[in-house]
Amino acid sequence: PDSPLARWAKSLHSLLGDKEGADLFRRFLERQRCVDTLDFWFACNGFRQMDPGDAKTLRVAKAIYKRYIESGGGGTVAKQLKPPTKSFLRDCVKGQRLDPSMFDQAQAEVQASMEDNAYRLFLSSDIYLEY
Amino acid sequence: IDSEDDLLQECISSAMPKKK
Repeated sequence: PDSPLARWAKSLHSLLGDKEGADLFRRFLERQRCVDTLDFWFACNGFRQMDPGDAKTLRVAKAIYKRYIESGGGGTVAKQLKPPTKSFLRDCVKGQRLDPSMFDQAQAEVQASMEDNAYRLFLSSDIYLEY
Repeated sequence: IDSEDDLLQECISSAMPKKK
């Protein structure tokens, strides 16, 4: 009953909290060409733990923004975000107003989309069923 | 000085679950 597969099927959080589960989900997303959404999700968690007073934190915020949100063409993350969420983050980064929770809303939107789409597909995918 | 990609990768890795 407490097999890894049963745990991973409980919730996206239980899947992503487990190294093997997260690795398997990554392989699935690589096939679907949307691994960016997973990297962004982890980047948001990593950012939340950074010290807002550290100069490195601003560089990381800019890097996340540039890589996943600003990208004009075909960014899978950018497509899943609401316009107000994107403009909020643009203002934070350009105005250098950093807060550990600044990516929370964007992360929640990407997470909801993963739960509705990629996670459900993953639970019925060959990669999961053959594990 | 670390490149932007390195910083981003470091941030992602810091949040990934570790092997038990």
